[in-house]
Amino acid sequence: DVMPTLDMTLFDWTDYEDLRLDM
Amino acid sequence: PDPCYDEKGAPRRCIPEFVNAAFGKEVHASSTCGKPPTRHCDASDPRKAHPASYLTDLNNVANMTCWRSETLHHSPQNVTITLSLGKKFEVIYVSLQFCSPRPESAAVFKSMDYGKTWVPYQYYSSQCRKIYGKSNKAAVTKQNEQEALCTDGHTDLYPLTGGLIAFSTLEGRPSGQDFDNSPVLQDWVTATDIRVIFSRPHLFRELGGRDHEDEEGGMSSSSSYYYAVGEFQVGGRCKCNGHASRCVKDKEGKLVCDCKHNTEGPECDRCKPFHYDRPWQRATAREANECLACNCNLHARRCRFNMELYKLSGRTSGGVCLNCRHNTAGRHCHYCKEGFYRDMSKSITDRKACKACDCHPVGAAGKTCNQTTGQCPCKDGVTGLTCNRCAKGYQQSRSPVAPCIKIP
Repeated sequence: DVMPTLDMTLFDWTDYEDLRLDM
Repeated sequence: PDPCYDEKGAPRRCIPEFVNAAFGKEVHASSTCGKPPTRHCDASDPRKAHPASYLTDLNNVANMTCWRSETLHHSPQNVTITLSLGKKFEVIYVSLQFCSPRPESAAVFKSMDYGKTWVPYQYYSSQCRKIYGKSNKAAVTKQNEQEALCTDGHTDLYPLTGGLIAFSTLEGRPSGQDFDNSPVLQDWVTATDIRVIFSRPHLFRELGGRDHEDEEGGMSSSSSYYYAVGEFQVGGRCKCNGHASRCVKDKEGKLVCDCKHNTEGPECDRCKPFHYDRPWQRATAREANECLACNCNLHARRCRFNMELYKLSGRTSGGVCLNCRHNTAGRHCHYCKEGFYRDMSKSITDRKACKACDCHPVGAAGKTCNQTTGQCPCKDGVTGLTCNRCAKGYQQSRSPVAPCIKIP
């Protein structure tokens, strides 16, 4: 079975704003 | 057919033809008659002029044109003639045919740096020791192959006209038989300029230098003298180190080798850009020693030579590519740079041979993938080439730090 790709909208970025800005 | 390549196109040694390198070249004489005019010499009258250009003009045996010095009086005075060849030549002989009696003492010099420095080539004197401090019986050995000798030959007063001074650069030099393998002799025959200094005439020795004034001078006078030369020849080849079959004039009118074998420079004395895979070498009868292009798999335009790598490779390849493009790296641009991996469906010479890793910003633990397989380093529970999916038994979480968690 092929798993779905990671859905970026499901992540909670509250504590990881820096990480998101790095992308 | 190009003499620098055989019938199959393989490079082979080639050399320009043997010529009189002096022909038509500029000569400077320290003394030339006719200024002011005398009875027999008038610089302003073509019929009575004896300019230095006559030394290297067309040699007509029936009507030899002669350069002539001023008439000199009193003590012996040096008269110098200097020939500029315009580039490096490999000189095999130097000869002078006189219209006056030959000098009693003369010296031939050469320059390899367009007249900045001079080294003696050959001395002529009936008194070698006294005039030049040289023995007339010295022999050349392998230890002193670049030494000028002194000979008492070619110095007789007779013939009074038409006498010759001739010097062969390789004669009697032990390595002359193995010229290809003798850098010392290759250097010895190399010259950009030839200078001859006439030091003493015969009159001074034979007649004791008695002073008899004579308006015109000439050899009838007991102590006045002049030097006159009809032909100044320098036999040799344009020096191209075995990488050109001819010399041509460049845009500025300078004589240069028409270089082949991926070489360049006035004497084909260096490798062309991007042909630095092995060190430059002179061509020999056995081996053309052509310059080889660096192997950069079409990803670089520049390279440099590294002697260490050349030796390590068994003296086969020392080129190091510079500024590999198309995301390649390595001395031959033969692998992919960090952050890229090799697409094995394409040739390494293909512009798209290296693909970006494209590691997932959340699923991957880094941005650098395996350069061969393209596999990114995945976080726990993440799978896929770019780490963009949760592995079997895992599901997506809400934490970007641990994007996949085990299903309870």
